[in-house]
Amino acid sequence: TVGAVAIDKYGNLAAATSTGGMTNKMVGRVGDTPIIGAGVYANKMVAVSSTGTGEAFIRTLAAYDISALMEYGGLTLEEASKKVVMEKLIEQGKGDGGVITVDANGNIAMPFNSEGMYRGYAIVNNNEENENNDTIVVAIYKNE
Amino acid sequence: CKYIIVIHGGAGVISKSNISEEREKQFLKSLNGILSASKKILRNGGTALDAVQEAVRLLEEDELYNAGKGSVFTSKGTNEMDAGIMDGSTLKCGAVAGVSTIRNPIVAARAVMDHTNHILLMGKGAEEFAQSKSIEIVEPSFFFTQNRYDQLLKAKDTNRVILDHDGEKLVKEEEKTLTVNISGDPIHPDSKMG
Repeated sequence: TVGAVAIDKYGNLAAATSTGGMTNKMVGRVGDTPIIGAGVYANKMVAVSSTGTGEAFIRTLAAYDISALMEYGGLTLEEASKKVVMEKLIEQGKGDGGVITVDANGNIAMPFNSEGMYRGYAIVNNNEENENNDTIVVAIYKNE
Repeated sequence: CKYIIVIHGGAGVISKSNISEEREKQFLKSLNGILSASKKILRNGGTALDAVQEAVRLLEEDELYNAGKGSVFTSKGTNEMDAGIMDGSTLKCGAVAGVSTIRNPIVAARAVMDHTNHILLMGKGAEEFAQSKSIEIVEPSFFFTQNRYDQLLKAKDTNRVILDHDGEKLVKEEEKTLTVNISGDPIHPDSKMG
């Protein structure tokens, strides 16, 4: 599964996710990727894209749950993302994986409960004309 | 005000012991390239929606990842792909599911969002809709990759359904169990020898 979330110069957020699913899945199986609120979600506060055991993300409505924890629970992006991925996804969803998230304030969180997740982010330095001053960070393993 | 794009290429049993140095470099180069290309959209005043669509389209084009070309196989050896996209400023969204002939499912998902009153189209209907919007259609064989097919065979051997990047570990485990014959040549454990 692959995905992206972004915030633009107008402060708008967006999320996208795409997948081939799981190896040896049943024909006709649909995972969380095209289910809005499970594998992909965005509103004016946060954007989320997921990867992992699709059924677990559907059971917990993981992507929307991050937004709800922020909106109704007052959690930060980091707190909400971690709670869903490191607690609810495992305990209630019985699955593993991770999410990438960005909020309206430009905070980023990329928690995952598996051994690794291919991931990265780019921050545009809008005060600089030279794009070489933009920040790009990529990582694969835990503790990176 | 910061313009930011974040991407992922999947999670799973991904550790240094399961990935060769060369493959690790391929992933890092790919992630860097896709971030670099998609951040240009934001830098040039493009929208977050356009940036995430382009980032995911590029990820679909790279067979390192389980989406578009490089997708994993179903139990019947076919590829069935899903994609979804959402605009946070309007709550508009679009998705496709179970498609096998749309080169870039994320482009079709965006078209569902932009050109229909619906959110999710599936299977043949999604493919016919994509064709009607001049979105590139390909033969199902376009999505075949040997690496993913090998992973299907291993998954079937063990009767498991596995996450995209867990398949690499499965194949790696198999390699570790290679034994050698009297001449020192490797013998695959699946080989039926006298």
